[in-house]
Amino acid sequence: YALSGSVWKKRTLTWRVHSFPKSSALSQEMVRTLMHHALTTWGVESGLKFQEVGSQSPAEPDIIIDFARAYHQDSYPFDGQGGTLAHAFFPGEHSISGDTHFDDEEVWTYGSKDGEGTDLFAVAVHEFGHALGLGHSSAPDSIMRPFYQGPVGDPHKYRLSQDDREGLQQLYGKVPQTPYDKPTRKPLAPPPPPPALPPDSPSLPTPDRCEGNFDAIANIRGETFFFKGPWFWRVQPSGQLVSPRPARLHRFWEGLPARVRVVQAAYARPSDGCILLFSGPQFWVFRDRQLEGAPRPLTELGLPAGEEVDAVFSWPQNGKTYLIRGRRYWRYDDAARRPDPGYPRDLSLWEGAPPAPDDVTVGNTGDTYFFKGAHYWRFLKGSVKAESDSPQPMGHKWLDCPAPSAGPHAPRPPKAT
Amino acid sequence: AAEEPSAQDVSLGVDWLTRYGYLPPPHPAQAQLQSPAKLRDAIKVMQRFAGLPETGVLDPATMATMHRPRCSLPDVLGAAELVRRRRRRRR
Repeated sequence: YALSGSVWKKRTLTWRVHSFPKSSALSQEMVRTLMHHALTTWGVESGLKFQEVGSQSPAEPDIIIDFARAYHQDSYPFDGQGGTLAHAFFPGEHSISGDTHFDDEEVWTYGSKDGEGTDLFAVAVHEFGHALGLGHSSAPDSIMRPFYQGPVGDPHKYRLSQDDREGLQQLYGKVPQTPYDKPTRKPLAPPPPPPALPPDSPSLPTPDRCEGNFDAIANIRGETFFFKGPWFWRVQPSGQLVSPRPARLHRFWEGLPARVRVVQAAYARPSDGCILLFSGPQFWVFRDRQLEGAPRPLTELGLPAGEEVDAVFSWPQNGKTYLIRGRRYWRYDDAARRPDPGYPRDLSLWEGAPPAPDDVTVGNTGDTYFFKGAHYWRFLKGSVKAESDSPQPMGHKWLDCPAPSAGPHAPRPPKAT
Repeated sequence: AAEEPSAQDVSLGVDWLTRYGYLPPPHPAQAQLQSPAKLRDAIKVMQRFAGLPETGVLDPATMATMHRPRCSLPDVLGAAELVRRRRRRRR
């Protein structure tokens, strides 16, 4: 490995995607998710933390990510498709330090099977190595080799080579080894196997996921979590149900008090990747699977004292957090950390949305989904009008349930607004 | 003997090697010529980065590699501390 000679003094770096690829098949949500995973690849080996900040954030992020073409005001003009793919600037005090540029004329892909295009995750991991202070390496399995080596596989599973880890630890020291502060970066790791129940104890009855009526639904690092009572199911980005058997809520979310019997809403906060679980007039903040601090009152997010929520989601179009109760909703500015004035407003502004939804989440393609009962309403990316074919039965599409039999006994969707 | 690279290849090769830090940028006042040994060493280092046989000449495989997709940053940084891992030779 080679060290550039510069390194960040701080251990938490902020980042933002300032411009997106114009012609790529990758949604903005997917680009942001891939950048998050690429940064986290370095974080898990060094203890560095990366926080995505919105465009309203007063301070300029440490790492600004752009997709640009040809001459773009730095000394590394791009050369069209092929040739040079990207570059990044080493750490430092200069405003461009850490910034990372990708050639917008490349065909950026993710997980392409036929080797078509250029794998954005692989190139992003390489470039963020520079943004942290590494130069190019000649080690055969290093991600810092100067030439593009093709995709590196699933971002959830990818791990840096020894050469890259050694170079990184020269710069930032070894990652803390104690189990509690060893950061996880993969999708939240499965919980330890439950202790064998004493033979005479009745095994807890588990709910039927195909009935729907979930308490909360959230997209957490590309996986969709479906919460119901003291259980939850997980669906991977590929749409694969992790297990038909639900996982135990309190075993997985370490520190969630036993008195919390139902999670009424949940979402992953884009600014720092923390997961917020809502129950009653409070919410709990988790970093990965560990509880961070005491429960917070919903009044912090702008709701009146004693109010509860049916649904919470963050809308990538404006980085705002929407909190829904019945036919009303409030809006919270995550970046500015304050409620937006002029709320609550009527939910009918989301044309076609059902009142008091079980929860709302934004899928990996950037579309917004309202869930209620055994149905979902789909809003295309950026739209506040439900698709005309909404609602649709959710079990078959989301939870690997049998296709609904049409006919008089099919469950009728609840009335929408 | 490997065929001699064409003058154009040598010119393109030297430009590429200079761009990515293997050769010092040319200095018009000094007009220092690149000694053949320096050029050969530069080519060898580039071949190591590329995982090619370190022949020290601009053979076709080396020239082809110079057209492969890559990162824009130089491979050899002036002040870089190139860490060579000493391989303990087992007797």
